[in-house]
Amino acid sequence: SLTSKLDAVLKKFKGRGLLTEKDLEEGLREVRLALLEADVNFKVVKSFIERVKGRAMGREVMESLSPGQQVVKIVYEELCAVMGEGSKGLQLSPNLPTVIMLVGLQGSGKTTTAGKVARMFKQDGRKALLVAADIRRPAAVKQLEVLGEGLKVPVYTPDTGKDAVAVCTGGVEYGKKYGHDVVIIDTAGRLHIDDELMKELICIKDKVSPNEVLLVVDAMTGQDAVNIATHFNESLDITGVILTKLDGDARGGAVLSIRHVTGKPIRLLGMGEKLDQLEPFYPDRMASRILG
Amino acid sequence: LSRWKKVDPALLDELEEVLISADTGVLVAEKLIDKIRKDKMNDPAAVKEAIKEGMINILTEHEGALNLPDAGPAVVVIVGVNGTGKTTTIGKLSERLRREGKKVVIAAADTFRAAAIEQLVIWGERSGATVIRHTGGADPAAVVFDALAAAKARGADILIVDTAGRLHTKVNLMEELKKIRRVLEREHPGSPHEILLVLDATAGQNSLVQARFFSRDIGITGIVLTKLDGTAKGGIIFSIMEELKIPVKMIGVGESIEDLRDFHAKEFVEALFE
Ligand SMILES: Nc1nc2c(ncn2[C@@H]2O[C@H](COP(=O)(O)OP(=O)(O)OP(=O)(O)O)[C@@H](O)[C@H]2O)c(=O)[nH]1
Ligand SMILES: Nc1nc2c(ncn2[C@@H]2O[C@H](COP(=O)(O)OP(=O)(O)OP(=O)(O)O)[C@@H](O)[C@H]2O)c(=O)[nH]1
Ligand SMILES: [Mg+2]
Ligand SMILES: [Mg+2]
Repeated sequence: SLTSKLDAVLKKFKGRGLLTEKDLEEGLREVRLALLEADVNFKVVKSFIERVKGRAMGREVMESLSPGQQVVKIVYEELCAVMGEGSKGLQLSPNLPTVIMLVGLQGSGKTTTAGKVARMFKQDGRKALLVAADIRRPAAVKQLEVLGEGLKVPVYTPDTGKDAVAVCTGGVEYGKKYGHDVVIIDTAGRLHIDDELMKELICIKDKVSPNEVLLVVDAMTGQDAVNIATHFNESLDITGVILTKLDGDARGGAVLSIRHVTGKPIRLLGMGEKLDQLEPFYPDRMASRILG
Repeated sequence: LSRWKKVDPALLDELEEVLISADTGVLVAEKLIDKIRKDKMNDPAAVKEAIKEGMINILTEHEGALNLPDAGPAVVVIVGVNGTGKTTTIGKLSERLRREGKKVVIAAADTFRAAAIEQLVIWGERSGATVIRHTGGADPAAVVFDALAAAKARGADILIVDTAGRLHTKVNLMEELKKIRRVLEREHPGSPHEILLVLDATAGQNSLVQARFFSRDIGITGIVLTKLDGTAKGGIIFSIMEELKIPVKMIGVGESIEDLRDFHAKEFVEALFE
């Protein structure tokens, strides 16, 4: 564990009196390794370690009988602080329908998450509508239709020849017309560096004024999380992040990177392939997971 | 890097960061940089070239193209965690084989995920391959059994098996893969000839864990690294190569049918530094 690694490193210095700054830096190298191994972006790690060091230079650590334990406590507290508020999920806006737009890279889990979000609102007695705006991926519309069928949630699908923007505006109008409480838009996966496709998202946002633009991110995302989050946030001013596939053993350091560069809240966690596997976000649990 | 006039610790630190930001992980980055430190080089340009050479050496240690023998049919099984690009890669591979004059049969053995079969059927149509399928919820091993029989009956050159995405931590799902492998071994001795693990270049250190588990549980003969058209560099393959000796055989560079390329170590290393 990180605590035992840190204790081992810092113990060899304790013998000769107070810990020095140099000793502490040796211990912080272990923290750096742990965070990098957890996929936290190296720039984010640098600035995070600086903050930890600033706090760790105090007497609580330097004169402690178990400095390793003290450092881990500070790391954990700082991680929790960066994680932000815990979140139980998504709320309806006062003006109905609430429009929620899901965006993100290819394969991150948007379509599945759209189904999960629809189920969550339905469980709450709300009338949900799914909008199948991915007209690119083979059988993407069918995939959302199958999910909607299983939930008994209607799915607004494209007329042939319509583009993604038209599907979204049509879907929201349909939702308004038939009194839906929430309209959930599933968009096609795309690269943050694909200007044309990013423009498409900006256009959709412009036309339907969503209450939520949620970035769906795979928990196993590596160093690239910074690029992805920055581009999507700068283009769309996202309102939050949904992290998926946390039922695996990925440490999820991407979350720290995303929080660091966007400051946007983590709203929900995908914990499996079934539509009931959507959970609230607990910052302290995420911090423990990243620390390993 | 061109602003460095001499080799000093700051330059080496910067190079280490380039590697880490490419998802090589700290161990690989330090190993490559330490070798430079030991060799006491003093020309910055030479340093970069030496690192590239060290990286190419790791990758070429265990190289290999796709092994598709004349085995009536040769069998390729595609596996990996959820969303990495397995089904799309099969569409691309099937089209490449068609252009090589090969007859391809595809087994739609993802009987779990919504519209997985429909997605694969479209790729089959696009690449002129026959897709063998059952209804949703069927036993994947049964689909594989039937697809193998159909491939033999039709004189197909290649059978490609699409499997459902699965996290390596789910024991029952890994058992399902083992069963598929056993069916192939029993019904067509010598097969499967390739078990390809599809990894997403955007993933970080977990790709190494995935490779370890899949390798241990069903054996992996090669890797396909997808989504290299993004900004992620896929540097995790150095660790995978060193620890598991599994060659990267192909890379995915986009969502279109022709976006599949053979893996070339030198090109990969050059792209990492771009
Ligand atoms: N284990 C696990 N799998 C998930 C989770 N969320 C989604 N998946 C799976 O991940 C894969 C990709 O999910 P999709 O919903 O198709 O992803 P997507 O973002 O819509 O993909 P594109 O539309 O191609 O960009 C599927 O196999 C899903 O079942 C999760 O929380 N846990
Ligand atoms: N940019 C890019 N996208 C890719 C590449 N390969 C696949 N994709 C996209 O990634 C998404 C997921 O691809 P799939 O083929 O459905 O992945 P999968 O592994 O079969 O997914 P599951 O069966 O749900 O586990 C789709 O949107 C694909 O178009 C690639 O090389 N580059
Ligand atoms: Mg989708
Ligand atoms: Mg698939």
